[in-house]
Amino acid sequence: REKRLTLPPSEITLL
Amino acid sequence: PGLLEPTSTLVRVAKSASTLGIAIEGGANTRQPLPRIVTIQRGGSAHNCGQLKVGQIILEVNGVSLRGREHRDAARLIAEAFKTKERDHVDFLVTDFN
Repeated sequence: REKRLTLPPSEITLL
Repeated sequence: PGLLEPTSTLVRVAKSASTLGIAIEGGANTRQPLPRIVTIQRGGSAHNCGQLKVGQIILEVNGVSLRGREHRDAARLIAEAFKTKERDHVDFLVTDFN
């Protein structure tokens, strides 16, 4: 099976 | 259309309100490597402009690429582009495709 990416989710910034 | 980003669009946002009024997520070393627009606040400059949409990916700000920039760096670049008195607008190069 294909490995899942383990990169973290991003924070969200209001601009 | 260009060869590298055939679906990109240049959107000029006039500084028509005191805030830009977008929320972004993503940046280098996250699951979303380029910043994505997740919210557009009613009454903000982006909303007034009418051309930015939730889900779009921001490729460049005032001609500066966001590729390889971490979230905070990308957010700072956008905030500074909005804050500077040198221009009365911010140019965004965006794409609808991720």
